Amino acid sequence: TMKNPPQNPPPRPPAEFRRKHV
Amino acid sequence: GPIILDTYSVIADFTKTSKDEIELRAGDLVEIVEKNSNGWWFCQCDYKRGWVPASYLEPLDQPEEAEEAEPDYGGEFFVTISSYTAEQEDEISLQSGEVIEVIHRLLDGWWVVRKGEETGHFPSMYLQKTGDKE
Repeated sequence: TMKNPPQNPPPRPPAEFRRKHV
Repeated sequence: GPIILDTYSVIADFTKTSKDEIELRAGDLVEIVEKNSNGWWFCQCDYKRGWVPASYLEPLDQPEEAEEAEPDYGGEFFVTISSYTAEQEDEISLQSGEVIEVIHRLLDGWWVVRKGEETGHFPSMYLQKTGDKE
């Protein structure tokens, strides 16, 4: 059975893959 | 017919931080069973099953995701259900119970939100729809 996802926020993308949105 | 799962490639090594997550190695191919909007996706690869961060995956084929290309500055209002302190310069710190506007929903679970003059990435799992349009 599929358990609930982790309760902590997932990690941000690695810096070199992070897109600029702000 | 058979269920065809979307295949993604892993862009960087990922070390799990809880028992329901699985380790990823850059270049691995994984099949995704469930995509949660909080950015944790349920994956099966070889004999392993568990949660992995969508932020470490990219589609193997053409991106088929329904991700908005541009921010929508007439966004929808949400209330924060947990506080979060920014760790990166493009993130925003908010207390629990603040009303903010979501201007860009990203599949990695870090949505771009606006509070007054300030914008930044915030964990979508700490947001709940307010119900009114304000």
